[in-house]
Amino acid sequence: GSSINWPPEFHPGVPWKGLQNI
Amino acid sequence: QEPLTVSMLAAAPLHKQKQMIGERLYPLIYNVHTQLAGKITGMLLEIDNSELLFMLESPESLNAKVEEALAVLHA
Repeated sequence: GSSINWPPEFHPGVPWKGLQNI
Repeated sequence: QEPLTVSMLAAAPLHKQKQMIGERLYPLIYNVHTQLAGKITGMLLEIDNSELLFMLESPESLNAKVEEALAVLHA
């Protein structure tokens, strides 16, 4: 099925990937 | 921990700016919504940096946005 991966989850200490496509 | 400022953010690359804000935002949200803190923080990081900085200094604004995010999550 189509898994919706939103919202991206923030984890402290882990590089934020939510906006990597900018 | 000293407050995050516009100049501190401006010195960092764009993706790193969101990271810096997220590191400040997450613990505030975690205090109230432990289970959903990661997702709520992720949602709020889509907001403009200038507004995010304001929210870090304004618990009322932050709470309002957190409630909005929760409403969207539960929709």
